[in-house]
Parts: sequence; structure tokens; C-alpha cells
Amino acid sequence: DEAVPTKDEL
Amino acid sequence: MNVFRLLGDVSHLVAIIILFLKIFRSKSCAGISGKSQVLFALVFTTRYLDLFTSFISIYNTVMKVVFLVLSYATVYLIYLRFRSSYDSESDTFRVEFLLVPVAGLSFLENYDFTPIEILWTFSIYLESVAILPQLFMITKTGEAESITTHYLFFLGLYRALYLANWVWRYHTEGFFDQIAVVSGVVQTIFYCDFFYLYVTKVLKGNSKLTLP
Repeated sequence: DEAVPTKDEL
Repeated sequence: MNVFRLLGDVSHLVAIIILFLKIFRSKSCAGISGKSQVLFALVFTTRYLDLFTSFISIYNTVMKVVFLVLSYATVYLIYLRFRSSYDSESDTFRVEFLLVPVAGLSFLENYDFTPIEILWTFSIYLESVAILPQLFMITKTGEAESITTHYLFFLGLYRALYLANWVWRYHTEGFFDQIAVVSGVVQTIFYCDFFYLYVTKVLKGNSKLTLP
């Protein structure tokens, strides 16, 4: 699994 | 945070508030698809599970709570408080045709095979098709109150602004969330037909949108 993008959005 | 994302979140909030107030003040949910609103409540529920585990900012937490409360309150108004005005004969979109493929795809295409990540992916895919029952209902009835079209305009605008936000973040911080971007493009495309009608008909001062 590639890196998980940060979840800082709504 | 950038201006596109901020305007996007504001547009999203405005849309949700417009809908809630329309139903609450007119005491009627005529012309509104309860199915779409249930799907949106499901989108927020599966996306904001990290509400208590990861703290991003006051803004992030407050907006998540507001979206959750207003979406569930809207579902409550439609299916309980003003259910006599709910037009179930026109709200006939088969949501299982959305839920099954979206659930399947979220197991196949995700960033990490963990419950929280699969649920987040599910919410992203579901959001891109959640408006279809509402758009289907409008094509079926052939009309929509102008307040409903304003709701749809701001709802469609929000994800279009998020596309701009992702372009901006890609060029300024190298941020790229492929699942969110692809779903966001699909979601915005579904509104294109409506955007055309909105600009050519509703903004011309028509009292309501009547489909040709």
C-alpha cells in the first residue's frame, strides 16, 4: 500500500 | 488551508443550511430526495470516524460536527417530522445500485486495507454519487423549486472548488490524493448538466426550474 495522503480535509 | 478549500467548505455549509432551513421553515420536504440525504449522512458518518481520535484543528472538528448534526437533522425532518410531505413516489432511485459498487470498489481500490481507511474510501466514492437520487427525482418530476436549485448549485460548487484546492496543493506542497481527486472529478461532472440549466434558467429569474 502506497503512503496514505494526510487526511486534513473535510 | 487555502482560499479554494475555505470557499469550498463555506459553499458546502451554505448548501446544507439552505436545505435545512428550506425544509424547517416551509415545513415541507416536497421535491427533496430523502435517499440522497440519507446517503450524505452516511458519507459524513463513515468519513468523520476520526473525529475523536485525530485532532487537526478547531475549525476541522467544529465543521465535522456541524455537518454531521445538520445532515442527520435534515434526515430527521424528512423521514419523521415532515414525512407527510415526503414525495416517496418520486424518490425511487435504487440506492443499492450505488451502495454495492461503491462498497465493492472501496475494498478493491484504497490506500490501506484497514477498517478506518476502507470506510473513508467508501465515503469518498459514495459522496461522488450521493446526489444522483436527487437529480433523478428532479428529472422524474420535471421541476424543482428555485431554493432547491440554489442548494444544488452550492453543493456542486463545493467539490468544484475542492478540485481547485487540489491543484493548488499539488503545486504548492506536492499534495496529491488520487482517490479524492478522481472521485471529485466524477462528482463535479454529474452537476455539469444541472449547472447549465441553473445558469440559463434559474438565474434568468424563473420562479422554479422546469426541465424541457
